[in-house]
Amino acid sequence: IIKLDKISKDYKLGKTVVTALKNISVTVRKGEFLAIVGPSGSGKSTTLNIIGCLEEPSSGTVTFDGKNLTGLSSNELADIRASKMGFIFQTFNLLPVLNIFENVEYPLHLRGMGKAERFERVTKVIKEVGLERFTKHKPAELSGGQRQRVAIARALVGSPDVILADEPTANLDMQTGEEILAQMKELNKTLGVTFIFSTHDQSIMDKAQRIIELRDGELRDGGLIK
Amino acid sequence: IIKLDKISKDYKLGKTVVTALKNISVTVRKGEFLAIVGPSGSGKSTTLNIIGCLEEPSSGTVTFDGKNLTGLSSNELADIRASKMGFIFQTFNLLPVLNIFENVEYPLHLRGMGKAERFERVTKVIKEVGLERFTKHKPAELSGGQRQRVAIARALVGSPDVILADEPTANLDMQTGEEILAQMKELNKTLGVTFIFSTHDQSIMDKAQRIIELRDGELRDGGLIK
Ligand SMILES: Nc1ncnc2c1ncn2[C@@H]1O[C@H](COP(=O)(O)OP(=O)(O)OP(=O)(O)O)[C@@H](O)[C@H]1O
Ligand SMILES: Nc1ncnc2c1ncn2[C@@H]1O[C@H](COP(=O)(O)OP(=O)(O)OP(=O)(O)O)[C@@H](O)[C@H]1O
Ligand SMILES: [Mg+2]
Ligand SMILES: [Mg+2]
Repeated sequence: IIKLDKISKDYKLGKTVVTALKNISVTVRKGEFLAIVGPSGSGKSTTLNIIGCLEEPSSGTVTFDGKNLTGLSSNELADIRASKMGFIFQTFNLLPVLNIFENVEYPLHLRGMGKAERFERVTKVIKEVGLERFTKHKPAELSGGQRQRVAIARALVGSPDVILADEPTANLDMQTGEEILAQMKELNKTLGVTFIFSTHDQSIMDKAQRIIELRDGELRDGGLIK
Repeated sequence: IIKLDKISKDYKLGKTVVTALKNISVTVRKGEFLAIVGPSGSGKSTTLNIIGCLEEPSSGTVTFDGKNLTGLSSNELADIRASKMGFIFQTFNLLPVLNIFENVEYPLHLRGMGKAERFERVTKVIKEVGLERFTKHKPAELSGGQRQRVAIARALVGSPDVILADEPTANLDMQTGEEILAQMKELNKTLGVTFIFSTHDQSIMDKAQRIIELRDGELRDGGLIK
């Protein structure tokens, strides 16, 4: 369970201040399949980054599993992220010098998982996103949607409790996107994995149990409940 | 008018060869509003890159305005691109050290256009994509969809004859995407600008006069005519 309480986020740009989020309060329950929607620039990625401890709010509190994250060191935050969360970035953030097997394996390496178990998990998730023929390719040797699927595989491989997915189907054709969403829905149903999407994909909105709407950094009508 | 005649494209990956395109032949007429569709990895971006002279085919001929492009020097190809084409990349390819005004202005600079005319054109197109409040931001200080719109603005600013758009709405919400597509349709109708899209967006397919379908690097049924 994740709680954002009166979160605001400002960016300084030279002498001006850009307000990305104004007074956002959201409670995410365990096992939710939640979609954050809104126009381009409305603050969806910023909200996801704050939930995922990748950015600190300018004011307000973030609570994760009852623990107040404000004022934790960046090492403590990194530990929580590594053990509890999987993040699919809007710009993928793959490591260009590693091939896709190594990219997907990376979070397991960081956790100190043994070689045999890493191999088994990575092979399985790469197959699930349809990239088994491409394990030796580096990110630059892949299509846009293939890179997106590597980012998805990397977020899923460690079986985290919470997956934060920023526009995970943006570069995928409808069929590939549907197959991957079905797998995510399945993980949510059978293992209770919490999914928080930032998206403009109607297909994800249709599958979500709850939709939260942002506009100009603010929640519209406290969000809509489906 | 652009003609691809029996185009194949292979990539070497260590000892293996990856075939991205097999024997593609396409004729694009002046003023067309054409969509290339197909699953992730089917060869859409590769086709667009070859049409836009950004990649050379492994075999086959590319003709542009009656001129055979095979064997032209990379300088001659760059000239054709700079004077005739606007390209919207799937990964945007913005210059990180320039702000968005400077990013959009860049192709006009390369052409030697005067300062006053550059300012007028850049201001106009930045307003058209809804980013007038963000001119001083650098790409890293923008949302994903805002970066995509900078890439779109940059392709449009020089009023080219042909625009190659690789998934131009992938990171945009429906409304923003529709507004931009309406402007592209307008340019096509009033100025006869040729648009070639690589896309999986149904909304672009609905607006296209003709749809070409790729699957595993090959044309399906010689493409479908709407
Ligand atoms: N440099 C490269 N080396 C090896 N293979 C490559 C390289 N670049 C692309 N490919 C392969 O060529 C195929 C076609 O790639 P392309 O980018 O054209 O696909 P696409 O249809 O645009 O896909 P998407 O919808 O995912 O963007 C893919 O299978 C990809 O892995
Ligand atoms: N480093 C930064 N400096 C200044 N402004 C920023 C910075 N990062 C983001 N912004 C601004 O904050 C606002 C919210 O950005 P955010 O990335 O959360 O939007 P979004 O809803 O994810 O948009 P999209 O759908 O286009 O991805 C945008 O207007 C953006 O320009
Ligand atoms: Mg975003
Ligand atoms: Mg592509």
